[in-house]
Amino acid sequence: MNIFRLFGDLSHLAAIAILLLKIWKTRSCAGVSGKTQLLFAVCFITRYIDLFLHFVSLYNTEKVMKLIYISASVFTCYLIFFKFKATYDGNHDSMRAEFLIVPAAGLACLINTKFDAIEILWTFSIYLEAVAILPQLFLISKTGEAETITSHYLFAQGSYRALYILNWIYRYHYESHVDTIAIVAGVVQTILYCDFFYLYITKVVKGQKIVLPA
Amino acid sequence: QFTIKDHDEL
Repeated sequence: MNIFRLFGDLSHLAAIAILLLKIWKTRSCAGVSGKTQLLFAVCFITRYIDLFLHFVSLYNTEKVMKLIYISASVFTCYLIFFKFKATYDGNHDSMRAEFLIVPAAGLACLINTKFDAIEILWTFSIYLEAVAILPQLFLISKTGEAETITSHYLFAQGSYRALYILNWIYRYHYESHVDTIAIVAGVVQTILYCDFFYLYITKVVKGQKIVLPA
Repeated sequence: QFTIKDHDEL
């Protein structure tokens, strides 16, 4: 474990907590893409499938983190699609998720480290996570604005994988550890946030709201 | 020689 990965995971936890708090406190999921949250839940379940297969006692923080990620993302989907369904902005959350899931699944079958079920699921989860934020970014571009709390969520969510890139550089240099699939997908994922990061740094940090050119 | 261990990251 290195500092980049630690802060990456903390940033990821923060993102999940910020979103949950936003929905719970405002009792509304306006401006939140339910599809992105569904895709994240699928990512966690397919990536941590080992938790369900050979359940080992919660002997280390990694197992606990995996369970937190899965339960928090499923609970977030429950809040969006059931509890606060009336506030779900279905009209603007209109990116076709199939256009993300099918290519990720196809690519996972073509480019992977070994062709077995668990590895394919892990690879699918990595590819899907890289593009899972697109419905959320699409929704913001459709509505033309993002609530400040939602931009904090996006900043934490985008920073998590950006910090993981620093972690991979660190591990390449000190542990000669390279996981090419995760690195390539992580770079793509972080690039998708670039224009948002620019808006966040120039706008939100100055206390302004993010308003996209409609 | 680069090692690809089992995916040991979240």
